[in-house]
Parts: sequence; structure tokens; C-alpha cells
Amino acid sequence: PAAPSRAQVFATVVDTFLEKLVAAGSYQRFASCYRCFYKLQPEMTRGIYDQFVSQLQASIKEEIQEVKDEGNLEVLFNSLDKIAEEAQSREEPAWRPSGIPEEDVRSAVVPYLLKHRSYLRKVLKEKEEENGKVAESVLAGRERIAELQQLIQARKRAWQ
Amino acid sequence: FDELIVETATKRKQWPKKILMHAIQTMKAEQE
Amino acid sequence: MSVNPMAYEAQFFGFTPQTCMLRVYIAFQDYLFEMMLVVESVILKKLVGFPDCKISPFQIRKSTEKFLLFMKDHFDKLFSKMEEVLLQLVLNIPENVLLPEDKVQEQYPYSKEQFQALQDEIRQLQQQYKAEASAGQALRAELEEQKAVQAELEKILQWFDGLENICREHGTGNFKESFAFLTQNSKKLQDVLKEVEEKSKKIK
Repeated sequence: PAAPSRAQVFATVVDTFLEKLVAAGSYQRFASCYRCFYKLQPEMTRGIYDQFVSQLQASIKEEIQEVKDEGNLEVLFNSLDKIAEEAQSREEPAWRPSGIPEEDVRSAVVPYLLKHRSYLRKVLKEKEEENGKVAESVLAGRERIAELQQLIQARKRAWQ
Repeated sequence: FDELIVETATKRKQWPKKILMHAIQTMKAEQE
Repeated sequence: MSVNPMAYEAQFFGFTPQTCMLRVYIAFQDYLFEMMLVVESVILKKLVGFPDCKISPFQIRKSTEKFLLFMKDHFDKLFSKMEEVLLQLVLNIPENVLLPEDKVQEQYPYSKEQFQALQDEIRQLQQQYKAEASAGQALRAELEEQKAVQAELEKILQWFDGLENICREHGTGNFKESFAFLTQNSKKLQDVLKEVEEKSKKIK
């Protein structure tokens, strides 16, 4: 059977607390403390006690609901249950903040730096290839110019 | 003490993303 | 005694679990006290309807205190157990759990040295790219210059071609040969002229 969710445990624990509190503050105990009034009006004593227990339970449940609503606890509990389930296969303790912000923030920046490095490597390679082709054209151009110069020299010599 | 803990914990959750954003902006500006 | 601040839990929940439990404790306690006061006031009101009874408000107060003391004692013990369970099982992040916003810490656990090395590498790549970009600019500038220079040199060659074409158009196929032929013929003519002059002298 699946383990109970945090929300269920929370509800159960609070209910158990209330149950045991009410059990401790039993009618017998109440009547024993208010003995003089109980002797005078036993039925009224019962009525007052029942009201007391019912009001106390209602107030406590209302407070719990308020806390859950304010803190958005239902959503948080479900979310934490999911995260904990995903980490089930892991046995060793997970990372925790070191207390040194500059150390901890490093890992947050690393993914971008790695992306940036890949990008730079890529554009550098492209640039090098592009320059290689242009360099070839430049070398060819130089050879052509040398050739033309030689041709001109030959014609000049012939005329001379 | 409690306020300090919550403040620190909130910063730990939110600031790395903000710092990353600023770091990226700075690096892009440098690149340009 | 060391205090566990439960800071990682505070990071997830947005509040410290201990403060949450304290808030709940204070609220519950307040309700208990409030209810007891209400009980007491109800009993006192009911007693007004029984003027002959010998129960004083002081006695009712004593009863209230007795019951409240008893309830408070059990309340504290039960709440303490509830708090323990909630802090351990509900308002707690297990040790093996990493919150989603911290996933990068496990994916990219870079030490100071590794981080520095990465930054240095990036800096170097940037420098190399700058150098390549400059080299590219210089190469393209030379390419432009070469175009201009080639054009000028080709013009000069064309001029030579033009000259030879003119000679050809005027009957001189090979200028060198015709020039040599012309020179030879001039020499022959000069020799013939010399011969004729000598013969003419002899005749005279």
C-alpha cells in the first residue's frame, strides 16, 4: 500500500491530537472539577461540557484550515510528496547550501557558461574556415599578380 | 532569527536565477 | 543544545516549520483559554438563576483553574508529540531530497578551480575569435587591393597586346623579325650604296 501523503498525515496527526485532548478532558474530569455546579445542575453541566468540547474542536479545526490556506499547505505538501517520490532511488544525502553564496551560485552560472563556450567554439571554427577560404583566395591572388608582373617584365624585355 | 532564516532561505531560492540573468546580460553586453 | 534552523525547509515552505508550529500552539492555547472563560461565564450566568445556592464565583473560578491546569498540562504534552511528528514527517525535507531550484548543484558541481578554468577558456576563445575576426578583415582588405592591382597589371598587358595588334594591322606580323629584316635590308642597301659610290669613283 502506498505511503500516506503529507496532507493525510497532517490531518491524521491533528485529529489524533484533538481526540486525545478531548479524551483527557473527559466529562468525568469536567464534572469532578465543577463538582459543586454538577451537584446543583448535572444536566446543565453536561450541556455546557458538550458545548465546550464542540466549540474547542471547531475552533481548532478552523485554525488548522486557516494555517493551511494561508501557507498554501495542501499544494506544498503534494509538491513535496512528488519531489520526495522522485528522489526515492537516491540513497546518499543530497546537496545542501554551503552557507557561502559565491560558491553556491557558481553552479547556477555554469550551464550558461558551458553554452557560451560551445557557441564560441562553433563560431570560432566557422570563422577559421571562412578565413581559410579567404586566405586561399589571397594566396591565389598574389600568385596571379606575380604571374602578371612576370609577363609584363617579359614583354618589356622583348621591346627593350 | 526566524525572519532572518526565512529571508536567507528566500534569497537562496530566488537570487541565483536573478544573478544568472544579470551575468548573462553583462556577458552579452561585453560581447556586443 | 544546538538548534536546527530548518533553513532548507524554510526555502521550500516560505516559513520555518518551528514558527508554524508555534503559531498553531499559541492559537490552540488561546482557544482553550477562551473556551474556559466562556464556560466559566456561562456557569456564573446560570448560577444567577439559583440565588439560594451557596456556590460563590470564587469557587467557580477555582474549578475553572483546576480544570484548565489539567487541560493545559495534557495539551502541552499532546502538542509536543504532535509537533515532533509534524516536524519529522510532514514539515520536513528528507536528506536525500534536492529541491528543483537546486538541481544545477548536482548537475554541475564545479569547484572554484574548475569554474576559473572554464572562465579562462571562454576568455581565451573570445581572444581567439577577436584575432580571427581581425585577420579576416585584413585578408578581405588585401583581396580588395589585389583586385585593383590585378586590374592595373592587366591594363598594362592589354596595352602591350594593343601595340602588337597595331603592328600586325600594318603588315608586321612579327615585329622583331620585321625589325631585324628592316635592319638587314638597311644594311644591304647601305652596302649597295657604298658599292655604287666606289664604282662611280672608278669610272670617273
